[in-house]
Amino acid sequence: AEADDDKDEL
Amino acid sequence: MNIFRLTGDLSHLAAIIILLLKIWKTRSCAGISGKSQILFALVFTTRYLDLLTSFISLYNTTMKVIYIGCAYATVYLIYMKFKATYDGNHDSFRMEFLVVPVGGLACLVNHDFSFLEILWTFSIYLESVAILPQLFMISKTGEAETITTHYLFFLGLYRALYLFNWIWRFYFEGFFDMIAIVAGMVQTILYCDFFYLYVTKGQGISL
Repeated sequence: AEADDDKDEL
Repeated sequence: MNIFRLTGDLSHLAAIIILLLKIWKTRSCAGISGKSQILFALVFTTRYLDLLTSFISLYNTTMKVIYIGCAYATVYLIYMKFKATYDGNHDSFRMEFLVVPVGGLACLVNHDFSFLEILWTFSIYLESVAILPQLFMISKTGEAETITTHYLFFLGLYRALYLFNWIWRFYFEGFFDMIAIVAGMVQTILYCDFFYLYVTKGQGISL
């Protein structure tokens, strides 16, 4: 993930 | 969301609930590493700080809150409520041997040198090794109760399913996150020896 991506995974 | 991700999350949830219920029902945390549970609480705390900054989905928020809540509840049961049953003498793995190198690595290898991103990276790295105090404790006492092995099975299965999730996401979404993938592989590999014992013995493990 890029830093500005929302982190959807747990 | 795909089937591997969903079953991975549910497997993770099952592991956490199994452990919490085991301690609650037996009124005992014998054989459980409090240090691993402290590390998991630290993992969730540092990873889910984005609860405060961004909303992704109801599912995402709900699961994060449940994971964090259960992690702290477990630590509370071990170190406060059922402290008398905690087997501290056998839980002798030094947490700083994991936290310090993992913290250093998170500062060196990350996607972005920002506060939240480094904490997220720290949590990914730390999660991959957080079970070591528990595995160390089992190797020291030479045994694990059946229910404890179920806990470990679901906890290990969760990250293995996430590996399939990442393969899926790479093929169908072109998405990959090298930090999560490598740490996930390390995490899954740590469970392989345990998986073997779990499948071949099926019951409580005695080495």
